[in-house]
Amino acid sequence: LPEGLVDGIEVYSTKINSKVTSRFAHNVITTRAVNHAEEAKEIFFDAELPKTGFITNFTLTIDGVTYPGNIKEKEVAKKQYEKAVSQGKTAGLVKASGRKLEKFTVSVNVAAGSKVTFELTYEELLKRNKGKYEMYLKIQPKQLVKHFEIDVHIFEPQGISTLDAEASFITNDLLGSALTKSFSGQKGHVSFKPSLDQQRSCPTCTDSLLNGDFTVTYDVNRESPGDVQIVNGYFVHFFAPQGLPVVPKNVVFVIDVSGSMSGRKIQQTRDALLKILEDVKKDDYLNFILFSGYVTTWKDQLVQATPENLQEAKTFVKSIRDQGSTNINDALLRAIHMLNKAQEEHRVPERSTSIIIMLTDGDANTGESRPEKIRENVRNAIEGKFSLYNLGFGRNLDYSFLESMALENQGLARRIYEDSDADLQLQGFYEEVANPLLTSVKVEYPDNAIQDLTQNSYQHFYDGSEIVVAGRLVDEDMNNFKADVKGHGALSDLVYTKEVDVKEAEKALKEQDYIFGNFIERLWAYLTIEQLLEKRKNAQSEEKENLTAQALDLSLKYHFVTPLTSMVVTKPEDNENQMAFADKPGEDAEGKPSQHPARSATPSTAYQVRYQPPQNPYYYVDGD
Amino acid sequence: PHFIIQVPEKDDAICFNIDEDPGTVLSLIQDPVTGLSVNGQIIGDKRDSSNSNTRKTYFGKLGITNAQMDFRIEVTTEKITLWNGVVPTTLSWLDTVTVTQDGLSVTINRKKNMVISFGRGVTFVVVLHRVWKKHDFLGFYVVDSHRMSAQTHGLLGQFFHPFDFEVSDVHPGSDPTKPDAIMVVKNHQLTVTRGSQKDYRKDTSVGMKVNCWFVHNNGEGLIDGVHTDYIVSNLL
Repeated sequence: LPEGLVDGIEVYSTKINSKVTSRFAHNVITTRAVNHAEEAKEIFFDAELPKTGFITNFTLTIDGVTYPGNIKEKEVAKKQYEKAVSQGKTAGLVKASGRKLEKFTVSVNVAAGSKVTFELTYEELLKRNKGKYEMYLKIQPKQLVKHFEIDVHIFEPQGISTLDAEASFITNDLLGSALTKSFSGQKGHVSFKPSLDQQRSCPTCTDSLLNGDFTVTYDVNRESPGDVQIVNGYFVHFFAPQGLPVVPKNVVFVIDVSGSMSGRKIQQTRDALLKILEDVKKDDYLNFILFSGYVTTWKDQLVQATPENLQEAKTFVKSIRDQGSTNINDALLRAIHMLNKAQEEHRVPERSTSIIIMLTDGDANTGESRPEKIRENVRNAIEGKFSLYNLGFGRNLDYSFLESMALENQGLARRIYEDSDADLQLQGFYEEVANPLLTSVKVEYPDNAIQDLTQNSYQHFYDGSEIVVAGRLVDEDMNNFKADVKGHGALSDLVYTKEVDVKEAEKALKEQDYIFGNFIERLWAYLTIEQLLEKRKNAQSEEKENLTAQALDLSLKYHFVTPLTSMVVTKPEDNENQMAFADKPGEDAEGKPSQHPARSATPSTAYQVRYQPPQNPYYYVDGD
Repeated sequence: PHFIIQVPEKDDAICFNIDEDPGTVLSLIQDPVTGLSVNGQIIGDKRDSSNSNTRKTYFGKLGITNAQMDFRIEVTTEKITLWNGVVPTTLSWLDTVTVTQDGLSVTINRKKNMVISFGRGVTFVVVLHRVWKKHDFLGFYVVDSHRMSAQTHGLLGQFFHPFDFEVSDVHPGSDPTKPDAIMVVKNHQLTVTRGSQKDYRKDTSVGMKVNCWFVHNNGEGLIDGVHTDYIVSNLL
């Protein structure tokens, strides 16, 4: 079809504009469309954004009139929301889309000859993983777009060391010529601007070739292990030392071999463990604990990863078979006892770190099966001495239980998606935690200089990652302060001291106007909210209320759609019956619906099927 | 590089230069009892002069080894690498960092100096002299050596033991501002010149003037043997 006209609707412009400053990304997705038909038509807007992003705005402009978004406390917004939902008049949704993304969908009825502009803004802090920051965009326009552009500007005060951009759908030189990437000093730029002809899947086709992942990766110069940046009284401290040797690990793999793991899952687990064994370093100690209804161990105690032991371990792994039910409690307690004993009896190096990596695909149903009790037992046994990482394989499990248990034991949980690459996901997770360079890391500032500090102590600093601490200066006129980062290395204890000249640091960021002014304050708010929400997962009663209140206040103040807030876009003359909604699902939403009946009432699942396009728009963007 | 030997008993100092080709490694300290050794590698200055009389040389790399602890440090003007056994830890002069482990402490003070202590009783300071890119050089100071053995040797190490010298017959030299004199040291009679060198420990840019008696000809007569006896093959 000429100029990408589909059913009378022309999407004539789609632009993704990203500005990244000091790892903080501010993204604006703008789509412009016009209804060329002789009758009112429904126009859809789809955008996929990272789960780690917070929507900060969504506006709709019809024939030049803009309807801005308003952030409201979720409960307040919900009243409007429920009323509209009850009448089946929802139109906007955000739902989980794959592993990394959430899909925002909205549609509006547009009169004949009218134009509409959708603008979605979201922000996220890019986290460093395996030596790179990654910005991930999903591209899938429904039709050819006359002006299609992705424009990414990066500004990093430390200087950019590498920058790359890749698109899974770039398969030929023609489309490759639409992509340009460049960096110099502190600035980087990526532009992807395919013409209409370049977008066609074949010279005479009307469907688009653009369908897939668009990924920008970069890293910064690290002449110094730490960098402190200050703007308008807020500071952020990035810490990622290089050149340190890896701290030896004592790792116990606790593997679910219950009946539900049968078939591809157990095969993928075996494959992943065999690959992981190839990466285990000779100074590491390891053991395997398998659990079904019973708990069995490979060795009675941890053994060093000598070539002979690794060979024996591989033979053991190949012999793993599925059987029986699921006894998580006893398996974990056995692993904890094993690590404690190894340390008490000095069987493992004094300067080493102990971790448990548990993989399960289901809920406990043998032995102690009450999640709360298992958590209590594990917490009391570990006593904060080492980290527990929980990997939830597939969907048929209580992920929030695994996550809570990991978080309260200095670890983290990760979902392993049941897919052809599950073995690579497992291996990838191991790689992330395989190379601790420092343990018990604490970032310290003078009490009288800093306030509202984000998390400043970490069990591990992993090679290729980065510790980020943000806060507020007590006195904006102070001249300097000192930041100490203390940690235990493989061979020695290290204290990195950073003298921060406040005026110099502010001056160095004069160029920040290049991107946007208050990004460090927003970065601080983003990080604070993210950490409050995480803490909230394990908090009880009053503490939980306090954490919720703090996170809510910040979400409202900084206009973030978080799990506590909703964004409503209202056309002033409309009544409340005419509205559309979007929802931000959390990890919980990916669990088993049958075990979480409340979820079946969430708008993202209940009302999408009953969607009726409203005559006039009323929009609502929500976080789970 | 120039050497300053302070002699507290005399409240005076002796200086000498060692002129060798860039790349040469000199033994500065060698203690067979504690296992500590310090070697320095020479670099030339920015001017590419083939005339050894005008060419200035400095230390561009230092290697510090503690054989008993199986510990080594290589300090260059770019970076600092610590080895514990075969495992390296790399740090930068842009860091301010303290590394501590049993019996050892290494502190790098961003762009200025680093302090290396082996327990109580042995402390060295390395100063980074920032000249211009790719032509920085290093200074090495011994601030405490009292735990080192009497068998310590090397261009600096030989002076850790008490020694005596006498200066007499101070008379005008070729430079009217720098009188010559006769020095008797280690059973040698030498002609020395009053001059000054700088101690950069406290102020790495300006330094502190130290008056000393300068011994000519690569410290000949002052040092045990001749300076080429101190040339070693490896930094570490």
